[in-house]
Amino acid sequence: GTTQGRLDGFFKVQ
Amino acid sequence: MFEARLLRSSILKKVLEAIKDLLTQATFDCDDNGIQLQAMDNSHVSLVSLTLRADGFDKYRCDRNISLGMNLSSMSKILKCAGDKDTVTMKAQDNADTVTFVFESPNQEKVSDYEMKLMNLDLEHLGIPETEYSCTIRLSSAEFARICRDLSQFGESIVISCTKEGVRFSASGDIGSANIALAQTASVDKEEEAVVIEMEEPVTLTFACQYLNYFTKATSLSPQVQLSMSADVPLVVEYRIPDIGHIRYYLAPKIDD
Repeated sequence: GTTQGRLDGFFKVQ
Repeated sequence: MFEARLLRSSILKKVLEAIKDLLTQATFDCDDNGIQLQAMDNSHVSLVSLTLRADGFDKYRCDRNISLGMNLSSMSKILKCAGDKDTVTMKAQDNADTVTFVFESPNQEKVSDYEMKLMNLDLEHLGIPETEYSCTIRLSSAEFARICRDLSQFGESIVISCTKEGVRFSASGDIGSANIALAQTASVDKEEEAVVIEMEEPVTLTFACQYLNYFTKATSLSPQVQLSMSADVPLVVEYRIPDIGHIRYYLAPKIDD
């Protein structure tokens, strides 16, 4: 099966 | 004072249609260069990044940088009141707590204005790193919308696999499985119907159908769409809006358990 990934971690809060 | 005028309200209406399934509220950041919107959906699976350049507007004035926090369902209700051929002007005073939309019919015989309350939204600006993608695929936006719609019947996920031979979209589920393979086009009559693939390394990633279908709400903004993929990083789905800017969607891939 697969789990939906999240964007947190890819983009840094500025 | 902020004032931005578009000869055709249809662009703004289409932009709203393209973001309102993903976002309930968003901040329109306005400065000399134009309008920017960047926001993640509530579940932090996708991100919308919209740019409308100042030079794409018929009139654009922004004396001081201003952030307009808008409830998108309210904004959508207001834009539905504009005729497609109406001119639309967005206006706000510095430090205002409202924004005004003015719609003018082509013959100027009907002028409507709608004032909307602004929201105080927490500003969380995200830095999107410059990424070299292993694969970029350019294809007709209508074709991409059709592929997402057709494959959604088979399962919750679409696997996108890009090799030098072409790009394959696959889905499987209870009723069976489906595969759509597109080869790079050798020659086409219409440039927007071409399939163009640039590949450094083959990539296979899995994405949620639901989000891809939300992104395809932008189809009417552009005849073409560009998909950019690298292993283990978000997919970028970009629609270039002729003469004014672009809307980019970022989508986190599904991860194998």
